[in-house]
Formats: sequence, structure tokens, C-alpha cells
Amino acid sequence: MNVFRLLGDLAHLASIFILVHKMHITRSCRGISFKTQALYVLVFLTRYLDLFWAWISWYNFLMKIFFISSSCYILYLVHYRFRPTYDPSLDTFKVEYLVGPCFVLALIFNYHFDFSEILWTFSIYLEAVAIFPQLFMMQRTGEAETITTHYLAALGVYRALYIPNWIYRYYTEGTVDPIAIVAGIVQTGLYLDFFYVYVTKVLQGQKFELPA
Amino acid sequence: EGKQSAHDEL
Repeated sequence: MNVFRLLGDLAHLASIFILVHKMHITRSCRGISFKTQALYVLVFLTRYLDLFWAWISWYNFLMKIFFISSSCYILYLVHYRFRPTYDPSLDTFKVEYLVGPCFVLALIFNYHFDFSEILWTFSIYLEAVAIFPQLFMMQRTGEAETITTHYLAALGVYRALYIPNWIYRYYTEGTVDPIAIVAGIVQTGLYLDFFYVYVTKVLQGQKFELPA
Repeated sequence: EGKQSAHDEL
């Protein structure tokens, strides 16, 4: 563990609390992509299923339980509790275009061709692109509630902080994980446009609006 | 072992 990874994980936790808080205070899931949230459930289930056979630490174990259960809870909130506030006509990104290619890539580019490795690799690739339906939805509406942008900022910062973590691990442990690193850089790259608008508008007290 | 480092990450 190092400070980058710890802060990254804390940003990830924060993003989930912000999202749940947003839905409770506004009593709605407006502006939230159900598809992205469903992809996160798939990401966490496929990556963290190893908690049944690989022991790492209490920290790792409890975080895995938390991410699986909170992502399922969020899916419940969007799909049942606040369903009337969900507009499927705005959430139209085709998830097949993400899940299919990620699965094929996981079959081709992995460390070992076995069940648990392919699940892990698939989850890494899918996590990198799972934000697409959410970004696509914002692109369509051209705006987002401020609290939704705080959620996305925390979620983007989480993986961005993993990059210095990998650099740190390379120098201190000599370890390199090309699959995680490449996917993590792609994942962070997808947020760059968003970060630009977030920093230049939202953090200056303005509303998040995309240029027409 | 053969596992890459990120397997112990979240």
C-alpha cells in the first residue's frame, strides 16, 4: 500500500457516497446512467469474485465486499426506488459494444488462459470503458447537476491516482502490470474532457454545461 | 506464482 493507492481508493469510496447522497437528497436518479451503473456491478462481480479463493488483507476483503454491495444497492436505487425519474431515452449507449470487445480482448490479451484470470482481465478492460454510457448521456443532455459532476470527478481521480501508484510500485517493488497500466491510462484519458470542464466551470462556481 | 502486481489492488 502507498499513499497514491490509498487516496485513490478513498476517492472511489467518496464517489459512491456522493452518488448515493445525490439520489437521496434529490429523490431521483436523474442524470445517472443505469447502464454505466450496471456495468460497474459486472466489473466488481467479475474482479472481486476472487475474495472466495484469494486472501490478500482485511482492507482488500472489506473493500471488495463494500464495492460489490454498494454497486448492487445503487442499481436497486436506479432500477426500482427512483425508477420513475429515470429516462431511458437519454441512456441509449449500446453496452454490447463494450462488453463484447472487452470479453474478446480478455480472451486474447491475458496473463494466463484460465477462468479466474480471464474474469480479472475482462473486469479491468470493462472498467476502463464503463463510463461511456454516462459520458454519452451527458453529451446528449449537454449539462449535469453539480453533485453529479462531483461524483464523476471523484470516480475519475480514483483511477488517475492509480497511475502514480504503479510508477511507485515499479521503483519500490520492481513490479509492472501492463494490462492494468494500459487500461488505467485509457480509463483516465476518457475523463480528460470532463476534467477540463469540471475544473474550468464547476470549480469556479458555474454550472456544468457543454458547448453546443 | 506468475501473478502480476495489480492482482492485489482493487
